[in-house]
Amino acid sequence: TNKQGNITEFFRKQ
Amino acid sequence: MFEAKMLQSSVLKKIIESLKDLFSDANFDCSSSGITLQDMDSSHVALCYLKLRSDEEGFEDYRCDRNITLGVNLVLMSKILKCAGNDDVITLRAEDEPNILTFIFDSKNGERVSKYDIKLMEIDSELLGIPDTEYSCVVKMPSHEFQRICSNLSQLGDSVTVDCHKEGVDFKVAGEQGSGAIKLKQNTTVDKEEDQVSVELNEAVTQSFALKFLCAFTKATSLSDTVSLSLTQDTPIVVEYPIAQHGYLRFYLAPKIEE
Repeated sequence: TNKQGNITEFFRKQ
Repeated sequence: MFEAKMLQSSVLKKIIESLKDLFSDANFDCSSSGITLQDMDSSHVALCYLKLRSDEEGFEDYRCDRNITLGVNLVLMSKILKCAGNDDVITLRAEDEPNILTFIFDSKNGERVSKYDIKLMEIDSELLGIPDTEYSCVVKMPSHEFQRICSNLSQLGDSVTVDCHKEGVDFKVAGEQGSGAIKLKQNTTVDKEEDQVSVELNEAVTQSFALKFLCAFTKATSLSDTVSLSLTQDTPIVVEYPIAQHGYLRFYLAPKIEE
């Protein structure tokens, strides 16, 4: 099974 | 004072229609260089980024004396924009410390002028820094083709595997009741550029994504004849719709990663 990634894991908060 | 006069209200209508279902409240950041909007969906899986440049031809007039943020409910904005004719010229106007955003719709023949005010909202959203990176693979295709692929494959499953290689790009779905696969071959010899499928490949990529979000992104199809998909292994896909004479609308979607 695949786990849905979260966009905040990839782009840092500014 | 902020004032932006857009020659075609249909462009703004299409942008808001394509965003409002996933991104209900959003901040429009206005500066002298143009209007940007960045927003995440409520589950923080997808992100949109809109850029409308002030120096492009789509704006007849553009003035922004100081940087302002306009927090808007996009569902309400969509209702207001439905009051505009597709050929109307639309002016957005706000004060320097705004509570209200004003919409003015001028009909082409100059006989009808409508004015609507909406209350602005304080939206607490954190901006994410999106790095300007080179992707392993960039696929460009007709936007209606991508819409059809997403729609077709969503009949059978929740996630699509996108496989970019040097011959083209494969889209595959495997559900409990069946499976499907669509193979697109690179085709840069057709006459019209907007009908071409092109694959720029530095490295092959195979990655799965939730079809629910990709299908939602394709609501932007009418904004552009073409769409580009940028992929790098284990990073979000970028789905970009160029907006003629204005800029672009990009969607980012986090991948599904094997556990």
